[in-house]
Amino acid sequence: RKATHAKDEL
Amino acid sequence: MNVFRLVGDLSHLLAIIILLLKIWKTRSCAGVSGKSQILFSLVFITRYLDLFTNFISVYNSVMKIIYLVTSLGTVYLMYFKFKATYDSNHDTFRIEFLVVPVGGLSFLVNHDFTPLEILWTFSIYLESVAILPQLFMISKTGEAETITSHYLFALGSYRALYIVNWVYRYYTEGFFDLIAIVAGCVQTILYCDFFYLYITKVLKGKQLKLPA
Repeated sequence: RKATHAKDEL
Repeated sequence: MNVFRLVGDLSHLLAIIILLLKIWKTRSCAGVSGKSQILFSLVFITRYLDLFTNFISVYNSVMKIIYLVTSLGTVYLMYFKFKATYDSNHDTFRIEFLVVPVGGLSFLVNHDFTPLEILWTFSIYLESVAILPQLFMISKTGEAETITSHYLFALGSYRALYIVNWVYRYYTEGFFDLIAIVAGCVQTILYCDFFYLYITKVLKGKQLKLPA
């Protein structure tokens, strides 16, 4: 699994 | 969006509102670290620059704006409106000892070497340690008002709930952001000692006083 970006979080 | 994330966000919002109301109702910011509040404002400013470039949802944008406005409002109340009540001689943590290393680290360890990305990373790292001036202030005075301890509990719970959210997202979506997760764990660990005192003292109706 590849790291994803938590930009949809606050 | 899952329930852990939502309750985490609401807990974060509750923390900010508790603090604002405490300052507003008592007309005093005694016992509150202005330095931590400045750091939190800096966290929101550097993280939410994407408010104009990256639309996620109405919920996301509205919450970002609320966090920004309320945290800047807290700083305004502390440093302008109720400045006379600000306990600056107990708020002596040197924030450059946090901002400088965190700034360096965000240049070294990030998802992408672009200005917005580095600022986002900076905000994630800075948030994880931004409470230290407040905890330092409590350790200096040896006590915290009950309302301040409720504030800290809500603020600490928020990142702890985010950790549960990340575990849930990992299993349901295969989602993980290592930078956010590691920083979020550090942030939560910093609250552990406080959580212990909160549960064993404040919830039993006593004031939060540190053992001498």
